[in-house]
This record gives sequence, C-alpha cells and structure tokens, in this order.
Amino acid sequence: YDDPPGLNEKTEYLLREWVNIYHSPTSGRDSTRGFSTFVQQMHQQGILRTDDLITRFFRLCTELCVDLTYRLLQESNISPSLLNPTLVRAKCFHTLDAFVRLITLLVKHSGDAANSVTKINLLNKVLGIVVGVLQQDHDQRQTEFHQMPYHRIFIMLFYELNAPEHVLESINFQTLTAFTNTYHILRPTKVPGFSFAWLELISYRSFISRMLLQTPQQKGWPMYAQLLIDLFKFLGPFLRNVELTKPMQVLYRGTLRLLLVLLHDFPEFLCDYHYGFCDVIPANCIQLRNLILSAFPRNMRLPDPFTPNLKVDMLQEINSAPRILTNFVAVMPANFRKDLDSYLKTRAPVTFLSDLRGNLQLSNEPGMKYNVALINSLVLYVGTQAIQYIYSKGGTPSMSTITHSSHMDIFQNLSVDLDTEGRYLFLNAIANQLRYPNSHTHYFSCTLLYLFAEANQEAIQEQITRVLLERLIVNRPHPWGLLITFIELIKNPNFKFWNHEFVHCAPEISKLFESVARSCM
Amino acid sequence: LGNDLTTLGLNLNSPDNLYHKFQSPFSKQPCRPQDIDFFVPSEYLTN
Amino acid sequence: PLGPVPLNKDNMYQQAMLEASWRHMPHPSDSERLRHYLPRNPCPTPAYYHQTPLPHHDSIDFYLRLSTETLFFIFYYMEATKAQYMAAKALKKQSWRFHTKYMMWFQRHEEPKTITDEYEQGTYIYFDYEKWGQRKKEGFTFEYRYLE
Repeated sequence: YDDPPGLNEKTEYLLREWVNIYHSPTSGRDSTRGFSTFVQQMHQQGILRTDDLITRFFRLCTELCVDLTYRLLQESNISPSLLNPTLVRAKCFHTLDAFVRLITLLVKHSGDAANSVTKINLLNKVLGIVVGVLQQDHDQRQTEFHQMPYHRIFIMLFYELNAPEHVLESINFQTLTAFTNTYHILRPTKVPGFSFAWLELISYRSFISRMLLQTPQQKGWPMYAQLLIDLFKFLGPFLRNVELTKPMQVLYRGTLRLLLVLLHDFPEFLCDYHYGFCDVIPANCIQLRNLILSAFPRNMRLPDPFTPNLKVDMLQEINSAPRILTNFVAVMPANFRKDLDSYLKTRAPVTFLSDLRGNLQLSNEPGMKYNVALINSLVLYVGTQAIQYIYSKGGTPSMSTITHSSHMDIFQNLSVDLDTEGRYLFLNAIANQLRYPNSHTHYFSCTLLYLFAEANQEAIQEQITRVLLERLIVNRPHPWGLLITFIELIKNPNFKFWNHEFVHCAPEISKLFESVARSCM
Repeated sequence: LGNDLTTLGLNLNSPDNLYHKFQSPFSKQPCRPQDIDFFVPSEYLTN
Repeated sequence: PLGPVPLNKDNMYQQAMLEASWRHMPHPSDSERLRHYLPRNPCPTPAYYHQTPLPHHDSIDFYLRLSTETLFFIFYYMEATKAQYMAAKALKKQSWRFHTKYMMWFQRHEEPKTITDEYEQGTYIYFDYEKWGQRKKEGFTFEYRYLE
C-alpha cells in the first residue's frame, strides 16, 4: 500500500543490477566484492534510509521474483519445447538465487560483527515479508498458486545461512528458530497449497542435521517436534477417514519416509516426543503410530520378544522411567487435576469416579464423543503416579503390586463404565505406552493384562484383544512392548485366553492367533 | 494393513545415517554425491 | 469403533489446494544449487542400463578405483558438491596436489631437483582443464603458498 512514488522502479533497477553483479565473475566467489559496491548504490537510492523503506524494498523484490517465476512458468506452459522444466528452473533460479545471496549478505553484514541482534532482526523481517507475499499469493491465486519461488528462497537461504562461517555459526540457533517459526506459520493447515514444498523444507537434510544433531543440548528437538505435530494435525482428518485422495497419499507416503529416516537416525527424538505425536495422530492410524512407538534408544539391545520364558521384570532397563518431554498434564483442567490428585491420595471425593466419564466426554456425536487428549493425559498421569507409589512402598510394578490401589480403581472404573468408543480410546491410551523396555511399558503391560483378567464382561476382554490385535496385524514395525504383552496374554494360562468365544469367532481369526502362538512357543 | 515400509526406497538396515542422503520425502532415490551441495574450499570453485 | 468423520469445509478446501499443488510437485533440483555444467536432465534409458547408482558409489574406495581422468571430470564439472569433494580426496590420496593459483592439479614426475621451505622445483605432470589433458612441465616451481 502507498509505496513512495518511484520506489517500484528503483527497486526493479536495483534488483536487476544486483542479479548482474551476482553472476559476474568479478564479484568473487561469495559475491562480497560486488556486494560492497552494490550497497553504495542502495545508499545512493536511499533504500537503507529507514526501516520502512528497507521493508518495502524486500517486499517489492520478493514480488518481482515471484512475478518473474509465474511469467516463465506461463511461457513454458505455452511452449514447453522452447522452455523445458529444467530450463525454466534455471532461469527462475538465476534471479531467485541472486536475491537469496543479497539477503544473506545483508544479514551477515548488518550491524557490526558482534551484534547478532540486528542480523537476526533483519532475517526475521525478511522471512516475515516472504511469508506475507506467499500467503497473499496463495489466497489470491488459490489453485493457481505455485510453491516453487518460495520453496527456492527458503531452502537456498537456509543453505547459505548454514555455511561454515563464524559469523553465521554464532547466530545459528536464532537462525534455526527464525526458520522454524516461519515454517510453523506456513504449516499445511494454514497454507495447504504449500504443503508439498513445506514437507520438503522440513525434510531437507541439512535442516534435519542442524535441528536434531548439530544444535547442542537437543535445543532443536522441541521445535522440530512442533513441526511434525503441525503435519500430523493436517493429515489427521483425512487419515481418520482412511480413503485418501492420490495427492494425500503422496503426502502421507512422504511423511512415512521422513519418519523412517527419523526412526533410523534419531530414535531417541521419537521416544521423547511420542506422547505429543500420539495426541494428534488419529487412533485408527495404526501403522503411523506403531512407527513412532517402535523407536527405542540406539544403545539398547531389545531381547527377542519370542524368547521362551523371557523374564521381562529381570531386564536391566525395565525399572527406568522413559523421558517424556511433552507437558502432558497441561491439558488437564485445574479442578479436574485437583480432584484427581485428591482421589489418588485419599479415594475422595467418591463422586470422582462416577463423574469421570462425564468429565471425559465432549459431545454425543458418535466418533467424536471424547476428549482424546484428556484421556491420554489422565491415563499417563495415573500410571506415572501409580509407579511412583509402588516404588515408594519398596516394590516394583508387577501383576501383584499394581492391584488394590486408587490408581487401579480409576482404570477399572474406566474399563467398566465407558462405552465402546470411550473404552477404545482408554485402551489405546494404555497401549500407546507399550514401547521399549522401561517402567511405563512394564506397568501398562501389567495393567492391560490385569484389566483383561479382572474384566466382568467378555466384551471388555474382546475389546482389549482387538486393540492389541489391530496393532499387530498391520505391516511392521511393531513396538516391543506390544509384542511382549500379546505373547503373555495368549501364553499365560491364568488369562484363559483360548477359552473365549471371540478367539474362535472366525476361522481366519483363530488361524491368526494360532500362527502368532506357534511363533511364540 | 498399512504400507510395506521396506518398499519406500530407504535402506533401513544401513549402518550409516540415512538423513545425509535423504533426497526428498517424495523420491525413492537417495541423493548421489553430485546431488549434495557441499561447502568445499573456495579454491575449488574454479568455474 | 470410531468410524469416519465427515470432512468439514476447511478440510475440503485444504484437499482441493493440495490436489492443485500436486500437479506441480517440487523437483529435486529445487533443493539443489544450480548445476551450470551438469543440470539434472532425466531421460529414459533402456531398462537394462543401471537405473540406480552402483553400490558404495559414494565411498572413497569407489572414487579411488576411478580413473584419474574421471576424477578430474568430477572435480571440474560437479563443482561445490560432495562428489567434487570426494574426487579431490581421491586425487590427493594418489599424490596429486591442487595449485590454488592455476587451479590445476599437479603430480611430481620425479624427485624435485630443488626443495626449499617455500617451494620445490622440478618436472611435474599437471592436468590442463582447458585443453583437457595431462601435460608434463619441466623446470616448474611449485610454491607451497599455493598448495591447498
């Protein structure tokens, strides 16, 4: 809006000048020589005089780059033979990469060397301007929107700002934060036409490396976890309904590839943030969730779950609590938390149990009745309190130490009092803790088996079996704790598993159980 | 039953990290060395 | 028992925008610096040609088995990539040394006649990237300050 008269022309002239300087051999390899003369020109044109003019200059440059890209793409659509995709891209990048280099140099040289604040402020400003142009373009062009110029600017700017140079290393964490904020603002639920480029950007190898490996004290982990949650939130409603359009399948498959890279290279990251991910992944996304729950620390050796007479409670790691870096109680309303704590301590107020289902229910809409995040939070909170309580009595979680406690009262109440939908979510919240050998896996494995053994209706036992089975019959990977629990269920005669009607409800189901049983025996 | 995750083009048994050569979430091919931008000594920028 | 949940208006919009952008997916080269000399130009080759890189193609042992000419090709045509870096490593392992003034690779042809702290002098083989061939140079002074 109301750019000073002539600013547009001035900017166009300066950008053209800079592109020539950037590509001329005399500018030196990192364009520094050319840059110092160009900054003089910017000064002469008064561009650097005020913050407002600098902002307008960057916005106009971005718009010029974007318009050029659309024009070239348009030309290539008209005469693909003349302008093949490779050539179009080379022409677009000819200007885009020059613009990125200009941004990089202005960020590097703004303020004196030690002053990182001016550098980061300028970076955030420029990123914000590109985001603004992108969002406006996306909203105006709708299905004609093209991600390419913005994808190029972000990925090349990220690459250049991560060059091994001292001035950049010294502001690297703030740079990562700036890009993470930018990508969060551009998350797929907000800018769906940018989703494929967005997944490329967060999957970019040097972005992964910086966020998950090179940044000290894992300070990049919570930021990267937030971006994955943004992705799961976008996919959620579509994955929930199972039928995916082809584009959604491509995005989902891309998500699986990224998660497989994380599972293979950074399993501890998935271990620490599994809770937040499971909160946003729909309960019926079995394989996606199994992939995350299958992660285990690289220095841990998992005993083969099918080892005969495996003594799980003898494993060294079974008594150590896993790290959970999500603030999972945040979702609990304060008074609910107060009553819960009071009940856990004193089994009062007695109404806590009878009110529990109502507290967890959101609506009467089938399939949407319950507050999933609250159920997940309640289950994990009660479980962790129970484990602490057992240890405080000098015991360790086992089929005998977990019973007859206010904690188990709550679980048994939920098991009996909830309807099918609610119990499914409740049992899922427990099954989501069945991971690698740790105290949570052990406690919740015992709890699930105990609820099976103590169930007063076969429907509950059937549902427990279903929850386990649906996680086992999907393609790999399968979490270690899930396998351990299921094997115990079908092997331990105390659970009389094979006597149940539902085990033989259909020939293929009995065959399936028998095949699993054979591989265990 | 989900996807067979061993067919997505990632060598899940690789002893090395995969992210080094992760080309794209939409590609089955890992990066080749000539695809990976590298901060080489500036003297190498002969062109 | 959750069953499907009908997509709301936002979801439908998101799905439509995703569909539109699916028609022009990002290209691998969008995430790579411009390759002036060897841009990606995929072209269909007969199925019996290698469609994927050879195993261990990105290991230094693989590069050490490449001919010197191939290493020079990679060095000069795949600039600022990991391939160039690997080629340089392989060349050095085969006692080539990069002269940062001529931007050419040199290898001693015989023991230098003179060796001082600043330079060595003698007969060398060098790779001339303009004429694209190895040449012998007698009486050449290799100043160490140009040694990379």
